[in-house]
Amino acid sequence: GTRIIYDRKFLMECRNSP
Amino acid sequence: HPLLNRWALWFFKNDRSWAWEDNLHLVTKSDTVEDFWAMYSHIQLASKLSSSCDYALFKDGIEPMREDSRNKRGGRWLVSLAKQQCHSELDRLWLETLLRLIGESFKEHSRKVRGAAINIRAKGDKTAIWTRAAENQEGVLHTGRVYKERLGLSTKMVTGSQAHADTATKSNSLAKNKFVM
Repeated sequence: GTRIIYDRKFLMECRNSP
Repeated sequence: HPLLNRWALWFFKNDRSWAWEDNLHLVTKSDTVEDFWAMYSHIQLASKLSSSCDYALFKDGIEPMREDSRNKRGGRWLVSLAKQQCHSELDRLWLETLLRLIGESFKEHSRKVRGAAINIRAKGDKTAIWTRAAENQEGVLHTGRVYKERLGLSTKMVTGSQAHADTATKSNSLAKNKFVM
């Protein structure tokens, strides 16, 4: 299947988005 | 944003009047980045937990215990934290560990990672990444290297990998490290 890899920066941005 | 795996958060609180397994509770499961943050913002920080509590984040379907058949041949990379390390450092390390798991940062070795746990103990807190096979040198070393690097651990800090089969028969502190980094 497709690999879904998220880096730290992206994950932290998701935390801060409304 | 879907995660590659669904992850289950477990909470353990030691109560000697109950059997070990009865003190282990499944909190919730996350399979999107948004679910993960909702979960994280609703639970206590690790530094706020009382002594002898644990958190564990494991792939769905695998219990955070050596006895799970999928962990029998496995092992863990253990990071022992000095008591003088401040609470914010503990919380930072645990969050970084969680982000590496859900983000699948171990690349081709991510499949070999089972989960991670943090143990709050009076003697000193510990975090560990659990791997599928304790004997697979290349996989274990790669996971350990990435773990240490990504967590920003000092190169002087020693981390060790132990086989669950060894920690089951000895107290954790006496279990022999198969690999050291």
